[in-house]
Amino acid sequence: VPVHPENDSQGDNAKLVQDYLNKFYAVESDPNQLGLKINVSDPKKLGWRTNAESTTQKLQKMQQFFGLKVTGKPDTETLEMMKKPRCGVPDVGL
Amino acid sequence: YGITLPGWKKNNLTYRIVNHTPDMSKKDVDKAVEKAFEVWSSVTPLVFSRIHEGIADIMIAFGTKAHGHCPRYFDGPLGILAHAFPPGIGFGGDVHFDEDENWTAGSAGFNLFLVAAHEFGHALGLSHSNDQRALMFPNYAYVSLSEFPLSPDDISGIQSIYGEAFKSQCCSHYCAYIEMFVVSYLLQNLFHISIRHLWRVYPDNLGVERELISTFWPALSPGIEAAYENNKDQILFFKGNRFWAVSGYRVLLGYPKNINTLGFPKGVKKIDAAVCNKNTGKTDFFIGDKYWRFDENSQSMEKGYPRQTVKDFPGINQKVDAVFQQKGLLYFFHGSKQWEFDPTAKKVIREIKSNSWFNC
Repeated sequence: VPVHPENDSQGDNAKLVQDYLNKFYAVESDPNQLGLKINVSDPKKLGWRTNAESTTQKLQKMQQFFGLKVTGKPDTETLEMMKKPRCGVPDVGL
Repeated sequence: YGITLPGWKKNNLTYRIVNHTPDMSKKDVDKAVEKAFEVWSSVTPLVFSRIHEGIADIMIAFGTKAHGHCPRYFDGPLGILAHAFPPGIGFGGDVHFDEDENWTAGSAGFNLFLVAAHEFGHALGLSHSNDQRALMFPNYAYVSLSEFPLSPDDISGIQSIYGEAFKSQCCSHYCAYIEMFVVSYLLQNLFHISIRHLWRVYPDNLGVERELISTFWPALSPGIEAAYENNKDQILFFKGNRFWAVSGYRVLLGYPKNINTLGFPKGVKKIDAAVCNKNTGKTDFFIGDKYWRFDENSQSMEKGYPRQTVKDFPGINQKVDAVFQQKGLLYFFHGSKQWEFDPTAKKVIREIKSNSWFNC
């Protein structure tokens, strides 16, 4: 089946955006807790703060942080910023 | 800036380099790490000591992808370069560098000193800043290593956690970074200007103030190469074949202009240094091993120039990086040296280090 490059790159971009927002715009739990073995049967017990913010809200937060136009959409400028080499520490509260 | 409180509850912190990257010599890695800690110790009361065994407050390691028990993973070349954890026990304060990157001591690849200084900011309790000029901005940006890497935003952030450096350290952290790009006596104060910063030196050891040039004059482009104050209390800044005239904080209309409007021939592409003799109203422009004299009153270049600098200023036989006049004496800068020159006796009085104005 011919792969449509534009679909392919759209898929790549969607993955890039999701990965970026999960890494840097999802609230991170205390790293010292993460090192322990945690029972995954009941997420509630995990004590994780599930991050209910939608992708659009996180994207708007990222655009605001970097002084980009806050559109909530992965426009070219936003994608360019996401591809720049950077620090792995989240941009929102640890 | 952003902070992750409460920060460390002590000022004496230990660090340990657990392993080294094969990209650089061990000596270069050690030096980059030491210099990166100096950046923070120079503006706070913090003191960093290296240990070679056991558990340090700040454990520094290179790893790839999933590394040790670290809950965060690296992603191969580019993307994430490094990460660090805020002060605390266990992972707290630890700093990890992605070994899949190309670490260097220069501008190629990723400069280890700059990335380490950023990550140590996290290890001390800073989070990311959205000020694009701040070291704590998330994205990597190479800046000249002759520049002190902290912006006012970074300094405010770290001092909000640990307070200021002790007075005795007043200007020492600038010493390693003073590159004479421009020095000038402006607005009754001595100013040193480097690529992006302005250093105002107050008399009688009252200290040094450092600001971004863009704070005073946003319209000026970074990388000023020469500056002087004329006899009309205007300041002229030079970069390449253009110059700006400012009065106070205002850039005068119609600038920048081309330097050949001052009378320089087309072949002159830039000015190395300039100084105006307020008594005679003449400005000397130094270019390479020659100088030109400009009459501020008639606004024209004097006849018979350029002349060999060393002929009229015996002993000044190097390219002039910067020059200024104070109390009738001239101070010529080249690299890490300066020469105090008596224009009346036409001789060099003494040679001193160029950062002597910062109590270094």
